[in-house]
Amino acid sequence: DTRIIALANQKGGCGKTTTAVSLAAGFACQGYSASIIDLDPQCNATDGFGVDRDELTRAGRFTTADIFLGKKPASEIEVGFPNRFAGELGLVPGHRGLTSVPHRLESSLQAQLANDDSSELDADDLKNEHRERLKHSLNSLRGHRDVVFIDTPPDLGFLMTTALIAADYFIIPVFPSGYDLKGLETLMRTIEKVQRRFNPNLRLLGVLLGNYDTTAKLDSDIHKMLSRKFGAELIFDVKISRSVKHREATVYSRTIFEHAPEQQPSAQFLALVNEVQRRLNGI
Amino acid sequence: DTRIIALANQKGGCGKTTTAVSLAAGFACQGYSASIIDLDPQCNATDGFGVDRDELTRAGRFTTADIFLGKKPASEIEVGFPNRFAGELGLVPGHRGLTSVPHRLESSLQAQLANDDSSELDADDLKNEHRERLKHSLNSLRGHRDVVFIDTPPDLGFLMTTALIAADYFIIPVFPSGYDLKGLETLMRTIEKVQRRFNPNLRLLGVLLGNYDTTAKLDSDIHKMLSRKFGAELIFDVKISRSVKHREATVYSRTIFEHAPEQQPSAQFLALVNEVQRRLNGI
Ligand SMILES: Nc1ncnc2c1ncn2[C@@H]1O[C@H](COP(=O)(O)OP(=O)(O)OP(=O)(O)O)[C@@H](O)[C@H]1O
Ligand SMILES: Nc1ncnc2c1ncn2[C@@H]1O[C@H](COP(=O)(O)OP(=O)(O)OP(=O)(O)O)[C@@H](O)[C@H]1O
Ligand SMILES: [Mg+2]
Ligand SMILES: [Mg+2]
Repeated sequence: DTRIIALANQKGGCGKTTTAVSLAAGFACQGYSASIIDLDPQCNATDGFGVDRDELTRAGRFTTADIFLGKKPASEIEVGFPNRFAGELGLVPGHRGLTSVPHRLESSLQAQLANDDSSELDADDLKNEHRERLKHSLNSLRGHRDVVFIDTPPDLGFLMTTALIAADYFIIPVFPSGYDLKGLETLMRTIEKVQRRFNPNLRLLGVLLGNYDTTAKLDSDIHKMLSRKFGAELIFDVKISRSVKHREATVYSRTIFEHAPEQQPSAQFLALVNEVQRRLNGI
Repeated sequence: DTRIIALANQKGGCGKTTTAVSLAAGFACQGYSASIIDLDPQCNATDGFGVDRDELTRAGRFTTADIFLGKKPASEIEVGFPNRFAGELGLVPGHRGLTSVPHRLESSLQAQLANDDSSELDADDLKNEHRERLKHSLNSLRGHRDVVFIDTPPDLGFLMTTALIAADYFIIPVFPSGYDLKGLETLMRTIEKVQRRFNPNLRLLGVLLGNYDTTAKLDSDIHKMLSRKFGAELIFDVKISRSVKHREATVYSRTIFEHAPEQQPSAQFLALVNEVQRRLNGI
């Protein structure tokens, strides 16, 4: 049974990409079959695996933008990494043009409304069909992958909404700081709307503390605040400690398991893979 | 002579808000008259000064959303902080509804086109008028403030474009990591478009390295890479070191000068205030 997990937090720089890339690669290292979907126009998850985006374009490969503009199934656009991991890993690469996807869908909607003798009410139906395009595309991975992770951009717009509609679960990555905490109310309100209108089965898998400094009192205080707010059982036991190795890995476009094998940063993410599995099976 | 400085970098979590808040407050601490404009729907800059957004709404106060939707001059919307700093500080507060500003302007444009016997070409003029609304609003501060800082959301959409159109200078805040470096090409391409079409006088004031770890080789390597890429004279001499004090300040909604007076984190930002001034006067 395939589980689809979205990273959700509009705060910029809270570990969405690092978590999506490291969990997808972590599952693949453990022999599972995993996918990662890059829905961020910055394309950091695509870069994180060392994929040359200009090369992809030259080769006429499709990207996540084509899921929305061309209704492409994800299984047809995945890029594989043969023999890189014990298991399998597929990447659906991102594209800078994702930024204009909402506008382009909106104008195609306007054009459709102008052409037919359709009404204002049809606009709602067309809009909802656009919002479900990622979900339909990812259905092509169900039954072929154990897990699928969706990396999202730092805002609560169309792309985040489509990820939450397509997902079975979501993870909230947080770096310990006041700005990160303040955005959580707004995030949960958006999620409740998606659950009510589109995806009643969407569930919180857990809140993940990253960039964590075990020596700072602030970090343990924030950990306590989050446990009180969400309930201790919804905070991942594993915390990802601050380590320069994560930043180094992004410069060399390698996963943490390739850049710092046998060291604490990769050991923590392997422990997190186990905890994610326990939560998926236990729920 | 008032100088308007935008923070520009679509990478999430690279220090835009910390820099905007700390520089605006730093100038005010030095006895100058400064403003800060919160153009991010997350409203972190507004929170950073301890302003209660719900209170503002109850009091019927305007926000940056009204600059676009109601053409309000910034001087009429500013919130003051009497006797908090040696000089003066005004905040134009943000609003969560900023996210929908581009959509709302787009539909008002569609409605206007439908009403008049206007043509497709008029759409361009209307769109450009929307893009210049922030610039016109901030003109009301010229002559009354020494310096104005614009905090921006982590994307290259409408709000960032309007900030770059309104600004005289921009600062690129960067945290030392691969993901931050990869986005700089795209950022500079967007800036060149704004310079060509809307604001030929827009100039880079400098690239600021933040969250800097003096003990990590990666951080000094990235500093070297940036100096090669932009030229050493466009990299701020002052680097803002990593310090938990910055994160603590966000939890207590205090500026770094109030949270950690006489300590390194505030001393570094005061040094940066001096360097910004030298660059403004020297250029
Ligand atoms: N020098 C520093 N040392 C430690 N933490 C820092 C430093 N500068 C900023 N931070 C913290 O890093 C996080 C990101 O900074 P900030 O929120 O200012 O970035 P941003 O670019 O405004 O983010 P966004 O993209 O969400 O708008 C914040 O939690 C902030 O407190
Ligand atoms: N545990 C960690 N220790 C040190 N640095 C980390 C850690 N986790 C992530 N980072 C670094 O923090 C920065 C922000 O992380 P990341 O880019 O994954 O966040 P994000 O939420 O995806 O950002 P965006 O909002 O731009 O999409 C990156 O430079 C990353 O390398
Ligand atoms: Mg990211
Ligand atoms: Mg910010």
